[in-house]
Amino acid sequence: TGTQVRLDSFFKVT
Amino acid sequence: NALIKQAGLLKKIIDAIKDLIDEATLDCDNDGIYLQAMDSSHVSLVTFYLKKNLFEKYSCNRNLSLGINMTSIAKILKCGMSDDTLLLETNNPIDILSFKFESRRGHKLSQFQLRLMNLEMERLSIPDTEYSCIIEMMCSEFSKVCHDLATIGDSMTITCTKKNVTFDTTGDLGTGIVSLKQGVVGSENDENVYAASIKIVKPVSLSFSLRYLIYFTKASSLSNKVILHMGEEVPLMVEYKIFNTYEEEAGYLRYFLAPKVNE
Repeated sequence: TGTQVRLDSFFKVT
Repeated sequence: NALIKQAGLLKKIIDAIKDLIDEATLDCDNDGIYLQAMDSSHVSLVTFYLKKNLFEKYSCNRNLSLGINMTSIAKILKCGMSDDTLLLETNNPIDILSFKFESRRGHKLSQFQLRLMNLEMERLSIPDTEYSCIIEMMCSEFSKVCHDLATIGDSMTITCTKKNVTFDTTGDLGTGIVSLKQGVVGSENDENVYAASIKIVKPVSLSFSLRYLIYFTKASSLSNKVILHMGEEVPLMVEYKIFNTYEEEAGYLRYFLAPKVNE
């Protein structure tokens, strides 16, 4: 149930 | 060069992350050892920090990045006994990590060497977040809630208010809901037992994959308590504090999990 969001959209690559 | 009094502690830490990530770098400096890695589907991130005071002796005179295969390090740690002392050392050039186990009575010494890897890891910056709700509860309770609800559904909604925190799921067979009240519920061996300790700025309700939450509960042996940090539109942070043999706080293991959303 629900769509899994990816973590990349919250944390930026340094 | 790091000497840990109980090899079993490092084994517990690695066992708590090895099914989630394949490879990672151990970043060592004079203050301690840091690891950060995302799972292959980029849904969760694990970080740990082992502070200098976790070790009986610790020295690191220049910054090092040690590329580790998690399955391999877990195999080596399995060769030691949990109450062995463990000395970790790198050589120069840095291509191996050596593990020297010594039994508590000193009658058995064993040494293993782990070949290090050249890893080009992406480093993510984790922003400092003001979480809306911080929930502290017993690890065993959190683990039971996740395992129980996973028998019913595949995701769990965590709803936190001032008075309680509820965990609920829906599946083909029906629904399940567990609610823990805020506050101390009693005393056990002179230690307060919380249903849940809730610090709240604003109520939050978010859904997460139970498969990942169950991975995280493998860290339950590190600490009595788990701390859930929740905020609107930010990943959940599940934190287990790490203590040294003198019961001083000596680091943490943190998991971050992106939420599930309804279209």
